[in-house]
Parts: sequence; C-alpha cells; structure tokens
Amino acid sequence: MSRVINIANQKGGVGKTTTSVNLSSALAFLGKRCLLIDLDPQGNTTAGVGIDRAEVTKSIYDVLLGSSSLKDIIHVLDWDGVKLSVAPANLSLAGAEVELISEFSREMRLKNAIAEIRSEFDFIFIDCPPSLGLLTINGLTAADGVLIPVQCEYFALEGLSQLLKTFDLVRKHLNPSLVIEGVLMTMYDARLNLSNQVADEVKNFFKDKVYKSSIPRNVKLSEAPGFGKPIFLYEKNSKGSTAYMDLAKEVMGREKVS
Amino acid sequence: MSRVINIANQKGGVGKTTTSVNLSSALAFLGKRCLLIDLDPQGNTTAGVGIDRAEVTKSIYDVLLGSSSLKDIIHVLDWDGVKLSVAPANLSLAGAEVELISEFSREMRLKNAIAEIRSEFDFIFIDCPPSLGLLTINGLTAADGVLIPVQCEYFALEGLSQLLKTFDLVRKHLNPSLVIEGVLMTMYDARLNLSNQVADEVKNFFKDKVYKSSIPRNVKLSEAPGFGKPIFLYEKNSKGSTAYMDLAKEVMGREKVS
Ligand SMILES: Nc1ncnc2c1ncn2[C@@H]1O[C@H](COP(=O)(O)OP(=O)(O)OP(=O)(O)O)[C@@H](O)[C@H]1O
Ligand SMILES: Nc1ncnc2c1ncn2[C@@H]1O[C@H](COP(=O)(O)OP(=O)(O)OP(=O)(O)O)[C@@H](O)[C@H]1O
Ligand SMILES: [Mg+2]
Ligand SMILES: [Mg+2]
Repeated sequence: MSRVINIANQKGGVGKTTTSVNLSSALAFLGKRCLLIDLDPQGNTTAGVGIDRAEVTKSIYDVLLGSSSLKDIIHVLDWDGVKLSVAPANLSLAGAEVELISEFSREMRLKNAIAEIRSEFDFIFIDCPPSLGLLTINGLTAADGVLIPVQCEYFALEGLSQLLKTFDLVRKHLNPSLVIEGVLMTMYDARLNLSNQVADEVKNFFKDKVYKSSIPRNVKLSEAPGFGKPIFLYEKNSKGSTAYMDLAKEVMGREKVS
Repeated sequence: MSRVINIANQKGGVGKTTTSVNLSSALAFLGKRCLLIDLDPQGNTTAGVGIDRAEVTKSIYDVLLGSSSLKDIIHVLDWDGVKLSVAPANLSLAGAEVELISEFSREMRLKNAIAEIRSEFDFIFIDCPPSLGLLTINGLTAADGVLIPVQCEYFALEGLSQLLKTFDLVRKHLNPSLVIEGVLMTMYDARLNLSNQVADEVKNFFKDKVYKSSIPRNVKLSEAPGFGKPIFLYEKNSKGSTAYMDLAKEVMGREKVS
C-alpha cells in the first residue's frame, strides 16, 4: 500500500525541495519504489534531479488541467539501477492557480490523478511552492500525511500557526484522513542558540511528531542541485547524505506503525 | 520626490524581509522619512519590527480591498527619535489574492493608495511574498524600481529568468517606467566556492545594477527578528549592521543619479 506524503511550508527557503529530492532518492536507494511530484512553478525539484525544464513538453500542469495523466508525464531516472520516477514542472505551472479557480473539483485534481497510479509506488512525495494557494491545497488533499520542514530560525516559527490553520481546513472540508506525517528540523546548527531555541519550541509543540533525525546545515546540500544530483550521488560521505539516509529509515519505520 | 522600491523575488528565503526591515530602518537612521509596507500574508516584516499581528485591526488588506486608506493603517515606530512608518499585514491578507481577481483595477490598488501619501516620504519600501501572484504584481505596479535580493545559492539563479519575464510583462502592460533598482547579493560567504560562482554569474548578467555592498551570512541578522528589532538596535557593531548601513548609503547615492 503506497503512502502519499506532501512536503509543505509556506515559509520560503526552509528546505522543502532539498527534502523532497533527497528523501525520495534515499528511499529509492533503500529499494523502495518512489514517485516525486514537482508542484512548484519554480521547478526546483525538477532541476534538482537534473531534468531540463525547457525540454519538459508535458508536465504536472497538463495533469492538473486535465489533458494528461500522470503516466504520460513521468520521467524515470536511473542511477546505476536505482530508479526514481519524477513528475516534472515547467513554467506553465505558474498559470495553474488562476486557471484552476473556476474549474470543477479544483482541489481534487491531483488526488484523482494519483489514484490511477498509486499502487505502482511505495512512496509518493509532493514538493509544494512557498504559499497556501490552490497548488499546495491540491497537494494536501491528495496526501495521506504532510511532512513539515522547519528551518531553525525565528520566522519559521511564526508561520507554523498559519500552516496548521490551513491543515485543519483541509482535514475538515477536503481530506479527513490527512495527518501530520512528521516535522523535520532543517539547517540545524547545534552551536547556535537560535537553532536550539527553535528546535526546543518545535519539540514542545509537536512532541513525538518531530523526527529524531534533523538535517544539519551542510554546504554540500546546496551544491548538489547545481549538478542535478541528489546528495548521495554528489557527496556520499557528507553530513547531509547521512542525515537524509537516517531520515529515510525513520520514515520507513513510521510507515509500518501507521 | 519620494522613491517607491519594491523588494521582490519569488524564490523563498532569499532575504526579502531582512532587507526590507534593515534597509528601511538604516535610511531612517540616516534621517530619511521612510514607509515600510508589508505585502506578505506571512507578516514577517510586521513581526520583524515588533508589531504584534494579532493586535493589527486594520491592515494592508483593508487598503487593497478599498475600505481603508494607507494613512488609516500606518503605525509610526519611534526608536529614540528615529521614526519608521509601517503599513502592517495580518492573516486576512492571505485571502486577498483570490478576492482581488474579480475586482476593478486589481493590479493598481496599491499604486493608487500610495499616490495619496507618497509626498510625505523620501523612500517607500514594499516587502513581497515568495510568489509572482497579484500581491507581488501590485507591488511591481506601484513601484519606481524593484530591488532583487539574490541568495548566493544555485536555486536562486534558476528563478531569475522567471522574475525578469514578469518584470517585462508589468513594464509592458502596467508600469512602463519600472526599472531594476538594484540587485543585492545576500547570505554571501566569501569562503564558499558556491557563493563566489553565483555572485560572478549575477554580476556578469546584471553588470552595474549589482550593488557594491553585499550582505554576509551573519547570525545576528537572523536573531534580531525574534526581538522585533532591526539589526541596528539589536547588535549595532555586527557585520550585518555595517553591511545594511553601507547598502543604505549606496541606495541614497543612486537616488540622486536617477
Ligand atoms: N541543510 C542544508 N544545509 C545547507 N543548505 C541547505 C540545506 N537545506 C537547504 N539548503 C539550501 O538552502 C536553500 C533553500 O532550500 P530549498 O530551496 O530546498 O527550500 P524550499 O523550502 O524548497 O524553498 P522555496 O520556498 O523557494 O520552495 C537552497 O539554496 C538549498 O540548497
Ligand atoms: N545575511 C543573513 N545572514 C544570516 N541569516 C539571514 C540573512 N538574511 C536573512 N537571514 C535569515 O534567513 C531566513 C530567510 O530570510 P528572510 O525571511 O528575510 O527571506 P525572505 O526572502 O523574506 O523569505 P520569504 O520568501 O519566506 O518571504 C530568515 O530566517 C532570516 O532571519
Ligand atoms: Mg522549493
Ligand atoms: Mg519574507
């Protein structure tokens, strides 16, 4: 039975894309069948795995507006036998939020598209843009759980109440079985007071929802996207690589429990 | 004659709010009459100067939807005689993009509101959300120039072409006199190859539009918002404080020229 996990936080630059790319690839390395969906018009996930957005003719935009199925648009990446399926985004997605507003079942488009193919995957990840608009709502409606990356900085704390309000609304009106899959501390630097203060506050609030693995600030993680590679292919022995591999094992462990 | 500067970049977490708060306060310290407008539903600029969003009864939302003028909503902050006017945001702004879609002259709402009060200020800054939706379009339409913060990381480069496309569209249809005010390198770390590579590429492309002052990565800048203070009040002798004061002097210098 596959698990659909939406990676969302409207605060910008907290590590949504970095987590989408590296967590899905880590699970692929661990033998899981994974699909990664790029729901952000910026297309950072698409670029982060080495797909040239300009060459993407059919994208997630065509799936949301109804002219394609997910199957039609999936790119299967093969890294020495380790496979990751990716549903890419290109610039056309920027128009989707306005265009979807007047469409029927506008919030359910992604959920319905995923239903057709979900049995082929163990995990399906959705990378969201930094907003709580219709694209993120589609992601939350389609998901079993939402994974919330929280940067260890002050502004990241501020935004959580807004995100939880939207989460509650989606549970109430669109997806009653949606749960918080987990909360991930990102860009954590144990030497900084600020990092520790934010981590403490998040743990007090979210309790055992917070993953034991946190992602340290590690320059290799920010270099890898420039080469279109997940961290495991770019710098296998880096702190970032170990942290995302630990996280993948923790996500797999929670899967059995739920 | 006042100058209206919009601070925009749809890439998340690049330093839009940090620049809005610290550049406007630096100019206030240098004796300029400044207004800071928070156009982001996250309300990070509002929190970053110490205003409690929950206590904001009238906000920029009411100005955009037409029930208030800017004068009605401005909070005047007074730091030992140094004054900064702030037009705050609260959570109601999250609904503005959808509500504005069917309103008359939806892109011009902010521009018209600013017209009534611009003579009272030397500089008016607008902090935008991480998207290219109607709020950012309102900001670009209202502005004389757009200041683009660029984080020294790979994904930040990727997004610039999309931003420039939107800039061109706004110039063509809504605001023909809009120029690029300047490009600011943020979170610059001279020791990292990545930082230098990105800075070089940005300088090659934007040439003399790039400010000579760049903002180094400095933890004091990320601690200050937790106390609701600009960097000058939180840690006056920090690298972040010096960098934003230098930038303010450079922005003032360009003002005379244009
Ligand atoms: N643990 C980390 N250590 C160092 N750099 C990181 C780390 N995680 C992410 N980064 C870098 O920080 C920046 C922001 O991360 P990322 O783009 O993944 O965030 P995001 O939440 O997806 O942003 P957006 O809101 O724009 O979608 C990127 O340049 C990325 O390479
Ligand atoms: N030069 C700097 N050095 C260290 N930290 C910084 C610096 N500039 C910004 N930050 C921190 O990085 C994070 C992102 O910055 P900020 O929130 O200003 O970006 P933004 O572009 O406004 O984000 P959003 O896209 O969510 O609006 C914040 O936690 C901020 O405190
Ligand atoms: Mg992203
Ligand atoms: Mg901001």
